Amino acid sequence: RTFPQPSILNFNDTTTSSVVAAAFNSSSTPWGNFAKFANLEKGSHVTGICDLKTYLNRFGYLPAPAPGNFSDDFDSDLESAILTYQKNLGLPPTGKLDTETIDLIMAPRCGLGDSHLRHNTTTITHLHETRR
Amino acid sequence: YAYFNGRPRWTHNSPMTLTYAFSPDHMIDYISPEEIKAVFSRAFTRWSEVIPVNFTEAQNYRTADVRIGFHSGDHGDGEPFDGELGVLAHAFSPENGRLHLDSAETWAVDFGRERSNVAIDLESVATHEIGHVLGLAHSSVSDAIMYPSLRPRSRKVDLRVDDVEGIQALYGSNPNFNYGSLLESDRETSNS
Repeated sequence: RTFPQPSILNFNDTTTSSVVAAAFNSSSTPWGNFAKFANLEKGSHVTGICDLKTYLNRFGYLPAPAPGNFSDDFDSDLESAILTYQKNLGLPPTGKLDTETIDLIMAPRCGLGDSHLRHNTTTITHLHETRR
Repeated sequence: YAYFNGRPRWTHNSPMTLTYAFSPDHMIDYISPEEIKAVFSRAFTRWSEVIPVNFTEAQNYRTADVRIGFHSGDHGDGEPFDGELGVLAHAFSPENGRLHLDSAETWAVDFGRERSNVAIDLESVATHEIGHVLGLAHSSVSDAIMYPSLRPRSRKVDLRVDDVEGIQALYGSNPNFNYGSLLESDRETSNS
């Protein structure tokens, strides 16, 4: 296994965004090429954005396409999915693929989906209120 | 915090003791078994400190409640891993007990020793996945252990108020648990 030259990275800093960016900008990682979608918004048509839709489908934010595959259109469904993603994970809810959102999407994560966050919002609120 | 649908939890008799074991066939060889066991022991302890559940390592992998292994690609559970970065690990809700880590990651127990810029802290991921094994789903609180993302070369192993409240609502509180052990800043955030 090979990695980028260590001399360009600060290995002692565990949170430096440059380290994160250097790691994620590699197209060899599963979501590394999502960086090119930064700052896109509804109405865009970009080759490969269907992969981002597949990501959002996998983690519970976008229903499966029926029939066929996802399109490369930044449509209303994608905007809605991004908005839910942002709300669920504590990002500013813009519905756009701003830098902060793309950065989090590209970050490594647990394989379990997040759909329960959306579905159980009322329950979560109730439990917190009860305990207080 | 959030739960899986149906709010499943382990239902062993009280006081509850769950056994865990490591796969004899699916491990990594660049971190010693002793170090991996120490990492998981600490991760299990963090959860057992807040709920009345004990964890004991068992030798028999097949019969253990929690079964831990490092797997790659399609490993037969319908949730194939995707190589370096991307998905790091997954675990199943109670009372399934499977906890799988992607063997393609560069796992680290000491960032001073593992210099890769894509190194992933094993203890952070282990603590998160044990939360799933116990019944917690993902949290929206970015500081919580149960938040779904973890950056390379970052470490997050301490339970936060969100994690503690979630797991204690499922299992009750460990009688020896002391809220003072949580980070002061975390308690202030929660209170506000």
